[in-house]
Amino acid sequence: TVGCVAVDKNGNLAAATSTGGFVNKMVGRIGDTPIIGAGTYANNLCAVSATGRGETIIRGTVSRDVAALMEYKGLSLKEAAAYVVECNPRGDVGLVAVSAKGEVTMPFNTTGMFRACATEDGCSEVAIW
Amino acid sequence: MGWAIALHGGAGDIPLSLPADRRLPREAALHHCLEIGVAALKARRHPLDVVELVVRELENHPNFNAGKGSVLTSRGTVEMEACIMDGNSKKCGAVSGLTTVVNAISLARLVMDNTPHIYLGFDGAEAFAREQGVEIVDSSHFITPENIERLKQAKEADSVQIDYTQPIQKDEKSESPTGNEDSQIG
Repeated sequence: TVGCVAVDKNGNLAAATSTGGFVNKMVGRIGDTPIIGAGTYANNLCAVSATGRGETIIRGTVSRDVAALMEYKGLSLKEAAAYVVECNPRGDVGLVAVSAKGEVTMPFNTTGMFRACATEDGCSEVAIW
Repeated sequence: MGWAIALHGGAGDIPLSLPADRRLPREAALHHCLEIGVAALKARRHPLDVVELVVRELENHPNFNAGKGSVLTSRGTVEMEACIMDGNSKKCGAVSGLTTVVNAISLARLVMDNTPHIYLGFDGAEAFAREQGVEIVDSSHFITPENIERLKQAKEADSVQIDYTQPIQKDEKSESPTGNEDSQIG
């Protein structure tokens, strides 16, 4: 799975995810990637792209949950994303997300996640574990 | 508040012992894609265009599980899927079951922009791709020797693997593979 989330200086947000799924998956199997609110979601507060075990991410409506915690509980992007990853089965979920304020977070509960981020104030990171 | 971008190339049981010849090309690709996204944001491109641009680059990189380098189904075929969503309008587009479209993410964008629907799948999505004139190739374009090997191993282990379970190198095969549930879900 690959994904990208972005916010411009006016607070416009977008999310995109693409994948081949599981090795040896059944023909016709749909994963979390194309399911709005599971592997991919964006509203006016944040944009989220998830990766990991698709069936877990669908059951957990992972990307919508991040947005909902921000929308209904007023959590920050980092708090919301960390909580959602924490609440899902270990080893199954990772995500990248940005907020309308220009925050970035990339939590995961797997061994690793290929990831990269950059912000206008000069922060930048490329990491795996 | 300023611009920001984040991208991923998949998560899973990525072993800390990942050899450099597997790690370095992926890290270089992440740097490359990040630079493309940052340049587009600095050029004041809309975030929708930015995320589509970056995911297209990642799809075209054979080391990531999307587009070229997509993993194989139990029948040894490729079925790709993608989704894109705009925050302000909540407009979105999604496609599944693609076998010939080079960039699934761009077809998802066209579903969002050019149809009253959100999601097209399988034959309908393939027909829409031809109608929209997006780049299509023979399915063999997406299949890499590494993923043929991974499918073989998954079948032998009678399991499925998420991104980044590494094919067991032939020389390692002499040892009885310690594959257990964890190593298989990686």
